Amino acid sequence: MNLFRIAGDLSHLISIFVLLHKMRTSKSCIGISFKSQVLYLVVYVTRYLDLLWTFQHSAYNSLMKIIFIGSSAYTIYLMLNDFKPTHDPNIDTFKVEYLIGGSAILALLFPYKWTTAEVLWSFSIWLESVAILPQLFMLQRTGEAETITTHYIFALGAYRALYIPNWLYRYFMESYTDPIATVAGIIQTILYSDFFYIYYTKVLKGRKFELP
Amino acid sequence: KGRPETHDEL
Repeated sequence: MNLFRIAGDLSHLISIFVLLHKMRTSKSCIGISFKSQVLYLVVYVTRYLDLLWTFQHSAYNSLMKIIFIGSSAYTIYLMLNDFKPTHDPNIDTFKVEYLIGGSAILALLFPYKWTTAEVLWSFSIWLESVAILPQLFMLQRTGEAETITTHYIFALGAYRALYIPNWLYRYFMESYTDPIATVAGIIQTILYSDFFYIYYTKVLKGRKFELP
Repeated sequence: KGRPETHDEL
């Protein structure tokens, strides 16, 4: 465990709290892509299936996995029930079939092992790298977003971006490599880069998130 | 060491 990984995991936790806080205070899920949220739930469930047999290996990992699956399911529950009237499916129109299909193909072609658990793990890594696309697409369609929504997206993106120095550190210090996670993590960070740039130039300077 | 048997990251 190193500083980058801890910072990345904390960033992920923060993103969850920011999202739930946004929905509770504004009593709405305006600006949040339901499709991205569903993709994240699929990501966490397929990746953390190993809770069933590695639960005792690391209390930290197991606790985080439970938090990620639980909060993701809870977010979807809120979007389907309490805040359903504020969800507008007409602006959440990204075709997720391609993301799921592409991730499934990559997972089947290059898993570390051809076992169900490893293929699902690999699938979840690829799917996570693109799961934000419906959300970014929605931002692009609306052209602006509430500041708190952009904080959420930033924290979620920072999580995988911070894993990149973590993988570099582990490569040099522990000779540890995880090529699937590293390549997918870099793709994920690239997808966020435009958003990071606008977030940095606008939101951090106290202005509203608005696309140029 | 390379990759461990179980994934130790999140």
